[in-house]
Amino acid sequence: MIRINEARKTYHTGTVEVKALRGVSVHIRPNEFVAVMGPSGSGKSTLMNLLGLLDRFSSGTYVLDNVGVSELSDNELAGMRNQKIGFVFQTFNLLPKMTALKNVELPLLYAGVKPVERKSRAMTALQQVGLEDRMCHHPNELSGGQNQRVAIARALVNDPAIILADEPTGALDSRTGVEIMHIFQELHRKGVTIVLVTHEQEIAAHASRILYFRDGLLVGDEIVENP
Amino acid sequence: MIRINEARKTYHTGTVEVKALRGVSVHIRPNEFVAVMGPSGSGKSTLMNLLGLLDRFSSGTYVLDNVGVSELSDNELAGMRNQKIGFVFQTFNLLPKMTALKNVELPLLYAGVKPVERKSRAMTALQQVGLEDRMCHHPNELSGGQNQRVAIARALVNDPAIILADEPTGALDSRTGVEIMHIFQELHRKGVTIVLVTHEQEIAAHASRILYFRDGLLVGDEIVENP
Ligand SMILES: Nc1ncnc2c1ncn2[C@@H]1O[C@H](COP(=O)(O)OP(=O)(O)OP(=O)(O)O)[C@@H](O)[C@H]1O
Ligand SMILES: Nc1ncnc2c1ncn2[C@@H]1O[C@H](COP(=O)(O)OP(=O)(O)OP(=O)(O)O)[C@@H](O)[C@H]1O
Ligand SMILES: [Mg+2]
Ligand SMILES: [Mg+2]
Repeated sequence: MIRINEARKTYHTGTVEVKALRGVSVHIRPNEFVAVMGPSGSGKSTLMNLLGLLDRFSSGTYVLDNVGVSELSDNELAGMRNQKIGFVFQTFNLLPKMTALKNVELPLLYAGVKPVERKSRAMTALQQVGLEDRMCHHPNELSGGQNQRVAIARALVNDPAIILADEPTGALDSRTGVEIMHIFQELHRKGVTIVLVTHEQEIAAHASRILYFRDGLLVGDEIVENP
Repeated sequence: MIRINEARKTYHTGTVEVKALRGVSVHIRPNEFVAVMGPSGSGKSTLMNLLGLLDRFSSGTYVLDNVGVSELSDNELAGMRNQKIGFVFQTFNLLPKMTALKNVELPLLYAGVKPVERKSRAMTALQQVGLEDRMCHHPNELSGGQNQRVAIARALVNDPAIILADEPTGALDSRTGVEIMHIFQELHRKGVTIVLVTHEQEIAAHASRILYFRDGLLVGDEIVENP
């Protein structure tokens, strides 16, 4: 389902080159639940942005559901992303001028869903993360953990086949974090493929496989016993 | 040093009232190292913003170093904040159009420090958090954990007497998180007063006292054995 080969990503900042990914190859099968761990700056978010079709590799190939991603136009990438992928950003990336409800409706708006159905599905997603009484708040009127949960609701609302979550419990207390992991486990049981970046062992323990990054390279790949 | 009494904070969003703090009283002595824990939305960041003079209470009193804060003008608050308090925001709040170095220089600029000394002190703070080779990067060219460390460096650079850190290790892997806690412990040994919000027990264990919040109220206050 997700097959990347010799993926490299180099950023150019002024005269400096940062090799964020230095030749990463990995195969993620349908309905796998994979955790990604590694030190700060090791390339995890860069990998997630590339998997999520938000950016392009400098070199290497990416086949997603038998489609060679590098041959797609930007519009085709955006369409595929909207249909198949739910993305939880490490820094939430909510639109500040919209309410929580409108932020969660966005993927449905893009998919052409009608207003009444959009609102009802967005409200259901917000209920799932415990925020129905905050749906009219703007991001600056919400706590850090509430904003993170709005970002999670937005990633789920379009029933994607793949969820890419970049540190989805980073701003949550343990109990709320466990509730979110139960949502992910439930989606996993229903067939969703999940790739989740985390720096917490107890969160990674919910996955069935853990990928370890260091300095832009994959340095470990292990099966989790009894996830 | 920090004495708040019956502090209340109510937000008004449209027609809805959110009672974020519902009567909080606490006394923090000089050179204490206090952790603050509690569920998402329980009022921790609200308390930190009020302690950090970034916002005003709806009612209640706040005495900081024998000064009654409610009698100060906005300019006097800003001056006191710049002199005494280093603040690490939960969502970093870095200026996107400035480099990491310029972001860290900001408190020194406000304090009237000359350019050469400003640059040298900002570079030292960035070295302390392991980011000297990223000082010319902008926030959008940095990883989540790197941005968090820039926010930490900015809080330390003016040698404040009080550090208020809202989830300062939330985006950091365990090892980098431990390095940051060592920085805080070193500052604590030198006499700094530290109040730190966290949802991780291993981080709270570095403090000497833990305050527990729930629904806008202080529900627990315990001494940590052998911090
Ligand atoms: N500007 C605002 N306007 C309206 N409501 C607000 C505003 N800021 C915060 N709130 C509400 O006040 C409550 C407390 O928020 P606060 O940010 O203090 O929580 P917190 O304990 O820091 O949570 P977290 O652990 O998720 O960061 C939340 O329910 C939030 O929705
Ligand atoms: N747009 C960019 N321009 C230049 N360098 C970048 C850019 N984005 C990321 N980097 C650099 O690439 C490296 C990898 O960043 P990435 O965000 O993938 O790390 P990460 O593993 O997600 O870290 P964290 O755990 O701190 O979030 C970092 O050293 C970062 O400074
Ligand atoms: Mg990251
Ligand atoms: Mg908060």
